[in-house]
Amino acid sequence: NVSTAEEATIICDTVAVLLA
Amino acid sequence: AAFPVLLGLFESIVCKEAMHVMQEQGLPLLYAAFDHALSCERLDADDLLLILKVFAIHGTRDGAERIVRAAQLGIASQRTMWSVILEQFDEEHPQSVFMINRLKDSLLLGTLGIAYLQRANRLAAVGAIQRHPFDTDARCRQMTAWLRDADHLRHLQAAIAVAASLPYLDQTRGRDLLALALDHHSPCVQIEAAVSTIRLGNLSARKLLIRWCSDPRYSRIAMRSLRFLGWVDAVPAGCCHPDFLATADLCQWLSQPNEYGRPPDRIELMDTRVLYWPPTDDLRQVWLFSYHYDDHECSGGVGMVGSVTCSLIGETTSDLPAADVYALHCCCELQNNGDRRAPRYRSVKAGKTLVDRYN
Repeated sequence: NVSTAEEATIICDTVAVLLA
Repeated sequence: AAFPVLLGLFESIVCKEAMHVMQEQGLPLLYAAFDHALSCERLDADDLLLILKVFAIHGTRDGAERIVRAAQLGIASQRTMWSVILEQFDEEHPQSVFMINRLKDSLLLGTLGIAYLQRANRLAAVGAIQRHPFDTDARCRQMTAWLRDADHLRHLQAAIAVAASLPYLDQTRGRDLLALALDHHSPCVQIEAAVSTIRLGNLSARKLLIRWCSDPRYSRIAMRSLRFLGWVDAVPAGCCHPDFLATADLCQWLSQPNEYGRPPDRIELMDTRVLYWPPTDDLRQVWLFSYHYDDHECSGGVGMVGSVTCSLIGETTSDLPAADVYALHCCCELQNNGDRRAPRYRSVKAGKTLVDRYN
């Protein structure tokens, strides 16, 4: 589960890298 | 390979702050990825459908617009994932009416078209939409084709959804569909058509529902329909007997689309007993039934009811002694539960050792 804003930020950054 | 895992995390958010970050930063990335995939026609259907599922779960207008666009383009319209995507659009979903209205003039095929009809039925039933999108001549032609399809397993869900839509259609337009649905070779469609007939004011179909209650193969559906109509008292007394309910349970399990897709042609009680069942650690009544399909290659098997209803298709047959079948089911349930007592490999010997230890 994603339970903090920090975790969510890491996921979004990873998605950004992956899609780039 | 990482992408589906990351997308899964968009569905597992448990705090408001994380949700805010995902929607402000994450979703725009997925919108861009989706738009890019469409513009350069590099479509990986699996990834795209997973993205659409995330959009559906988050309920944003930007996401719903992209779902509509993908549906209009008919992207992977045969995939069952479309059912999962559109199932999100219930009466609580902020974009349900938008989605239904935007797709009302598009001819949607395959699973996508069926899922759209099912959603429209649901939203019409709760009054969220005033006019059912299938209440048009073109859509009625599509629904007629679904009802007439001879390959009934392929379009069974569609035919059931058509039968359920009849109360929301213009009566002149729906009359022929109703006749077809009542005469459909699948009792599941006939039952749904009977419910629609009753909802349209003709109560004579009530006895049809009561009759289907007494057939364990269709009893569950007929009883649910009677309950839906507020006629719980009409369920025949014999349908509440534990043996009958257990038979009906297995028939329902066998009817799932990923099992046989329809109830068996014959089903017989093979064994029932009360025993201490290790997977649930309690004393309970369990049943075994042998079932048969007239036209199926594997022809039939044995199913168990009382704990986890299922049939170990290909592993158990009615030639096996009942104790051996219980033993295999015991192993299977313990394995699925991740129980420390579970044997590494399923076998009659390992299962019997476990069952005998407690009984």
